[in-house]
This record gives sequence, C-alpha cells and structure tokens, in this order.
Amino acid sequence: STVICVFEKDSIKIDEDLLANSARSLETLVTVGMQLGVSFPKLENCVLEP
Amino acid sequence: GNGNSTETKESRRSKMRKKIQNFRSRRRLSRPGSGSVSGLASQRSVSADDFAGIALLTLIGAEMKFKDKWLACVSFGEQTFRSEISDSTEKPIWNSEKKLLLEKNGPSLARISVFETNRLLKNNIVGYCELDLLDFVVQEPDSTCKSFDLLDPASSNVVGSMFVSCSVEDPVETETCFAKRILSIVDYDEDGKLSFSEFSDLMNAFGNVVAANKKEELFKAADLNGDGVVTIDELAALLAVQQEQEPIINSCPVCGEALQLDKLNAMIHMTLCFDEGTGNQMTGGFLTDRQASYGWMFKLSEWTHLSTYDVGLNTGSSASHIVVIDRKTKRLVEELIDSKIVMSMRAIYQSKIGLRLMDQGAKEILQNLSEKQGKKMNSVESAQNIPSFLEFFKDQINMAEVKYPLDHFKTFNEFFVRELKPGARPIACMDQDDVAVSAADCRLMAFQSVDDSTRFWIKGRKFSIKGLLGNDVQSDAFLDGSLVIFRLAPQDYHRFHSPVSGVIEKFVNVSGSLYTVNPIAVNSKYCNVFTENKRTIVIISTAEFGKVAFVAIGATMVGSISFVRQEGDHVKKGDELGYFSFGG
Repeated sequence: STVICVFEKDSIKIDEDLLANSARSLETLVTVGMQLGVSFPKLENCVLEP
Repeated sequence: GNGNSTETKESRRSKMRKKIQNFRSRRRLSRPGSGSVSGLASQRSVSADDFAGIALLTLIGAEMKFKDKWLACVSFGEQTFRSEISDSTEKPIWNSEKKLLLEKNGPSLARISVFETNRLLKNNIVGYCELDLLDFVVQEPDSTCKSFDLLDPASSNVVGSMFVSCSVEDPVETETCFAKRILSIVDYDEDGKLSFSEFSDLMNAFGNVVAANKKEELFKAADLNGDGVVTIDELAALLAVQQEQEPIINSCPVCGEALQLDKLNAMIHMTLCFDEGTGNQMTGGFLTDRQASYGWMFKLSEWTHLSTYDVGLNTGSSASHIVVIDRKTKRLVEELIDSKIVMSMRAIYQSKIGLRLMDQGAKEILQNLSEKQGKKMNSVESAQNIPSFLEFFKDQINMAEVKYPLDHFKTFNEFFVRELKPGARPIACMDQDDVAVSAADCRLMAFQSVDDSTRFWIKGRKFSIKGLLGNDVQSDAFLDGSLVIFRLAPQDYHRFHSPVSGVIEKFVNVSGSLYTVNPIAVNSKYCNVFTENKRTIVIISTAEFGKVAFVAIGATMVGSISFVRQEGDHVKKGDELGYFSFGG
C-alpha cells in the first residue's frame, strides 16, 4: 500500500536530501513525523519595506 | 534457414496438409470408441505421431432471424469455452479465438451453440451446429471463413448461420514461437538479449534444479562472443538442442503444473497456457484460483509469502533486493524479496504480454486473492503466522515500541495494524504548522514537481494528477504541484498520519484494481498503478500549504483502507488518519 500527498504548486519546499535521493531514483527510509519540508512564504503575506 | 521465405512457408503448408490428410485417412480406418479424453497435454501424453497440431478456431459471427444480445459457446472434448456477449443485433460479431489441441486419436468434433441473453430468459439456446475441425482444416487449409447452418435443438429447423474459420499452426512454427515467447518473458528491458541472471531466473521458474555451474555452462555455450549476453534466437536454438538431451522444463511457469512428459507435451501444454487470457480469446477453464496459486506468473506481490500459497521468502542466492537509503543512519538498506516474486512481477508488470494477461481476467484473481487473504488474516488461526513474521523481520520490527504485548493480537490483521506507544514517533517541529511531516513509516520519494516525478520514478504512460485524484476532486490547483510518495513494505507499521495541520474537507473513494505498488510496477511504462488502483482521496485544507490531497492507495493483498477521522475534523500534523489492512 502507498500514500501519495499532492501539494499545490509552490506551496512547499521539500527537504533537499529527500529530493536528491529521489532524483537518483533511490527511496528514502523514513518514519512518521520526520520533517518533509516547509511552506513557502506566501507572497501576499510579504510586506515590501518602503 | 530463412523461415520467412514464401517458398519455405509454402512447403511447410503443403507438408502440413499432407500430414493432416494422412491422419484423416488413418482415422477413418481406425476410429476409436467413444469416451476419449481430451484437454491439455498435461492430462495425458501426446506422442509425436499423434500430434496433429494446435488449431486456431475463430468464431467470427452469426446471422440470426431476430435482434438480441448473443453469445456463442464451443464445446470440444471435455472443454467448453464462451465468447463475449454481442451488442443487441441480428448479426452478432464476436471474432473470438481459441487454440485447441488436435490429436490423431483425440476429439475433433466441435459443437457451437448460440444463446440469446436477456434479463427474462437468461441464456437461452437458439441454435447450434457441429463441425469436424480436422475435416475443416483439410478442406480449407488457408482458414477461410465458412458458414454453417444453425439448427433449432428442438425442431432441427434452420434458425440462422454461423461463420467460422479454423487453421492449424505448423508444429515447427509452434515450437519456434513458443521458445521465443517464453524467453522473452525474462527479457525485462526488451532488447532481445538475456543476461545470465535473467536466464538463471527462467530456469528457476521452470522448476529446474540444475546446479548453478550447469546453468552457467549452458549459458556460456550460447554466448558465443563471450560478452555476457545472448540473443533470444541463440538461446532458443540452444534450449531446443539441450531439451533433446535432458528436460530443462520441469513445471509450467504459468499454471505451475508439473510437466513430467516429453518436450512435445511440455511445449503444447505451455503454448495453450500462455495463450489463455491473451488476445480476443474465448474464456473458460483455466484461470481458476487453484491454478493461479501455483504459477509464478500469479505470484504478483511481495505479500505472497504471507498467503496460503507457500512461496516462502528466501534469503541468499534466491533473494532479490530493493535498495533504499535510511535517512537516520544515511546507510543503504536492502529490502529482501524472493527472486521468483520479483520475476513474476517483472514478467507481468513490465511487459505488454503481462499487462494484456492482466486485462483479461487476472485482475479479478488479484481481487479474489486479496479478499480471501483478508478473511484468512481476520481468522483466529492467522495469529499463528505472527511469530514467523516477526522472526523474518526481527531486525526491522521493534516490539518495544508497539503499544500492546504480542498476546493482545488475536488475528494477524490485528497485529498488522498494530498501534505504537505514545511518543514512539516524535513529530518534527510540533508547534510549527508550516513544517510538513512524513505521513507513514515508509520508503519515500519526493518531487518538487509532477514532471520530476515522471522523469525519475512514475513511468506509467497514463499517469496524471487529474487521473490520480479522479473526477470528483477539483484538481486544477494540484496540476503542477509537488508530490510525495510513501510506500509501505510488509514489515512497516501500517497506520498513516496527517502530514499537515488543517481541516478535513472531504473523502472521495475511487474503486479500481489491486496492482502491486512495488517499484517494479510503478517504474513500468505499461502499468498505471496510481491511476488505476482502488484509493481514497482526502482533501485537507490548511492555512500554511493551501489544500493538500492525501491519497491512500490499496494494493495486492492489502486492499482494505480504513479511516479513523471524518469530514470536518480538525487534524494536527502527526495525528493518525487511518490504516491499511489485508483484504480486497
């Protein structure tokens, strides 16, 4: 069995090590709760300094 | 020789015709009594003198006197096969084929019955005809279409016409095609060449116990230029010669039947077995659970060792490996799978022939096996399997972190969906909802874009986000999104958790197949596991990540998906969402 999570475009920055292994077609052994990635700061929340 | 030249074909054809004519005249002189046994070669021995060939019978269509939905049945010897049901018409077209074994002293009379099918009458016979297949191929050697009157079984009035063709395959061609076909199964990359390990796998599938050095000797004999690979043609030729000396094939790789007969019988048996379920074949007789359970072609899942079918996981030379990297230790870890299972999965999922076979009925077998497995694993007796399972995965299952002691689990399924002690899985940055976490104990693949996922991992040609999420989920926002795949192996903790904090917006169930989710299938261009398997999609609405689609996908044996949360529930990242268990 498998779970797939789909995130909206530009909503998550996935951790580099996971991306690097996957780009080598190599699965990474992980456990529940390990960090996957962080959300990209939403542009609308950014306030440009004058 | 040049087997493709017109002259050679002509001379074979005329030889064949002569041979069949000889059989006909001898049969007329010494026709056996009734009660002759028919069927596959495994059921009785066929001597070279008795073998007339493999007849390809095609039920083309019929002309009836009224409009209805029609199906046709062929009875030959002790076997009966049926076509698909036609559209509602006066002129049904089936184009259904069946390969039948023709023997000198075997059955040759085929009875074709045409049934009307509707809700009120069910399958009501309307007409029938009988034809002698040997007569047919002698009179019409080029397999032209011939019509036969369909007779009413009650009054013998003519009620329609049946259109049929029949031809006999040249035994030499049957043999050549068979050798190439069986060898092509292990030609995983379809380059027409076999490596030694592929050849070795094939010998194992044939139930052959020849020593490793004998296999090597055989392989080297074919590898004339010593480059470590041989072409299928070279190997087919070698096998043909070797088979004369000592049998290489001891059991049928399709149905698992022991083949204690000669080369001819083995070849006939396997030719008929391989054809079953492929092309526009009539259905009948073969794809039973019992037969399926014996053949390696149907050992389609890494879970099979837990089934009743007694494959057993092997270690050492017969084990294959999937290599994964442990994120904690940064070490490569090998996942053991029996090489026969790997070979079965590759044969089925990574070849066109395999997937065609799957389309024609093996899907139902997977469903049935999974349902049966669910019942079995819910029985009290199944608890007996827990200790051996733990022993096999002793380095990978930590009972110290399991919530309940071993004697708490009354069935294997209860153990399979075991809960862990609170705190056994620390959640990263628990107070920061802008950090997403792993949803399962698993082997994970992550891609920043869908394009990357198809470039590096998902090879099914029909994969798309829209296909994955189905028609009932608004998928536009996810189309160019990021993808994380969590694959659970047999020994893994089988509960899944929310990777993000948010509100569960909705659940959508999509019915489908139960293909394996092993990388062998995911990496196959012919198989579309993620868009064809049974699955449930959960949409979680979050403040930090927008919407997240969580898709739980069932697989062979482990096809049951349960949730412990409902629509409208607020979930914190790391909260349990549900679990996978044995079942259909």
